[in-house]
Amino acid sequence: EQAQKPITQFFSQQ
Amino acid sequence: MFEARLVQGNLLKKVLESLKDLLTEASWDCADTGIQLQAMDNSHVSLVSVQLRADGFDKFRCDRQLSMGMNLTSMSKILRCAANDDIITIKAQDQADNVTFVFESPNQEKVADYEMKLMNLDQEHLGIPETDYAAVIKLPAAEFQRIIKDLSQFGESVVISCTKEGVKFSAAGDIGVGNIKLAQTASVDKEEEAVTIEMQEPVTLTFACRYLNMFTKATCLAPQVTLSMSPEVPLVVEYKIGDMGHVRYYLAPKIED
Repeated sequence: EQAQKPITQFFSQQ
Repeated sequence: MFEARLVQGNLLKKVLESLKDLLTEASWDCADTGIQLQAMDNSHVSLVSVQLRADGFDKFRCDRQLSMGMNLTSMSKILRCAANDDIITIKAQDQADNVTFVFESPNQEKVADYEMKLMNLDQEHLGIPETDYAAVIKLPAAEFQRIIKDLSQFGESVVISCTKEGVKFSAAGDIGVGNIKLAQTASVDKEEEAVTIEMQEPVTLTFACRYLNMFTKATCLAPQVTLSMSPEVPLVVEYKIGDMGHVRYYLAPKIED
């Protein structure tokens, strides 16, 4: 099963 | 004082059309270089980034940086009051709590102004790293919209698979399976009808149709769309805004848990 990851897991907070 | 005048006001109308389904509120960050917006959808799955360069406006003045938090549903309602050939001016005083939109008809015989309250939004800003993508696909925006719409009937996800030969979009679900293959165009009369692929390595990624469909609301902005993909990083879907900027959507891929 594939899961949707949040975009925040890929880009760091500034 | 902030003032930005755009003779081609319909570009701004189209930008709002391309945002309003994904975002309910966002901040427009204004500086002397132009206007930028970065916001995530409510579920934090996708990110939208808009850039409107100052030199793309017919008049642009921004004395000090300001962040204008807006309800985009309200902004969209106001911009729908502008005719397609209206000249649009956005104005705000420094530290103001409202913004004014002025719509002038091309012959200057009708002038309308609408004032809207600004909001204090505490928004997260994400750093988007410069990335060399494994595959960059350019295709007609209307073709991409059609493909996503057609495949959304089959399942919740679309698999985008890019090789040197071309790009394949696939979806599977209860009613069956759909595959659409686009080959790189050998020669075209019009550049905007071309499908071009720049590829370092083959990539296959899975994305939620729901978001891709919302991104295609920007089809009205540009004849071509650019898809940039690398393994296990967010897809970038980019539409140019005339020659003054872009709308970029970032969508996290679906990954095996």
